[in-house]
Amino acid sequence: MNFFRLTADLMHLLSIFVLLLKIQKTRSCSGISFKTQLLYAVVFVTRYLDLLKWISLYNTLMKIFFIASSIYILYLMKIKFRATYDPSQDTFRIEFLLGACLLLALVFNYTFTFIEVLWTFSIYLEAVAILPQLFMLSRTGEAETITTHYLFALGAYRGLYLLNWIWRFYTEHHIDWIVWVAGAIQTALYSDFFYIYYKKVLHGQKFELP
Amino acid sequence: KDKTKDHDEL
Repeated sequence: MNFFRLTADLMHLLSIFVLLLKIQKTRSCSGISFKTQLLYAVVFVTRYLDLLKWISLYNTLMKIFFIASSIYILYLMKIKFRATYDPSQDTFRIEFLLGACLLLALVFNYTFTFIEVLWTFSIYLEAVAILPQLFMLSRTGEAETITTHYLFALGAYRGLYLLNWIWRFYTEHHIDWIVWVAGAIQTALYSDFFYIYYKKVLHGQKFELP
Repeated sequence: KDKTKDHDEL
């Protein structure tokens, strides 16, 4: 564990709490892509099939939290606050993402086993899981400030993981190409968002696309 | 090194 990785994980936790706060406070999931949240649930379930493998208490508790919270968010969006979800805004085709990631995982993996291919699939899928949300944002052209805080925390978590990998490369000679490439793509997807967040939200303005 | 043994990141 190092500073960057711990901070990254905490930003990831924070992003989920901000999302839960947004839904509970406004009693609405408007502006949130159900498809992105569904993809995250798939990511956590397929990645943490090794839940029973002991790495550390931290590792196990975080895995349980990520699986449980992602499913709880699906429950909030699909059942509790269903009326506030507008599917006509959430039109990104996730079938292509799922198919492409599965295909890539079958071809580019470390070991061709069931658990390992699904782990790889989850890494690729996480890289693109934010696309339906960003697509929704670009369609509506604006977002509630708290929703942008959620996206910022999520993007910061990914950016900090890049720093963690650089750190681990120099201190432990840790190399993980699959995670690096997927992580770099994932972080790059946030660049436009970061720019507008910095220009508008941090200066007290509403998040609106130019 | 076998990468499959050290998926220690979340």
